[in-house]
Amino acid sequence: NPQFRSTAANEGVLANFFNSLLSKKTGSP
Amino acid sequence: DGQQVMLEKGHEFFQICDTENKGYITRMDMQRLQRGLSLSPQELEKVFDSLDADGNGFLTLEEFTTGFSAFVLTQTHV
Repeated sequence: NPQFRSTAANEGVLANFFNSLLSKKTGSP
Repeated sequence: DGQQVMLEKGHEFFQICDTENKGYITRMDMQRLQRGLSLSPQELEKVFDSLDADGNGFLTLEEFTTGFSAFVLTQTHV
């Protein structure tokens, strides 16, 4: 059952989102 | 253990979004992130819709980490 509604269009946005969170955490203070 | 690290990271990010410690994330919480992240309101809407698997308007930790795991998998399976 595909719980996670991932589409090609949304994948890029999600990647962008999580990458931003990652850089927010690890980026310079 | 990779699975454990993923859950911990997912939880960490969940808490960044859930600033009031409600245990869930709303669209409004998501839009508040706009200041800290380089995403437009439209993009944050898309992120929310993608992660909110049951479409009830509340993002739970489980939904959030599921989405995060999927993201990590797409990054490592290239």
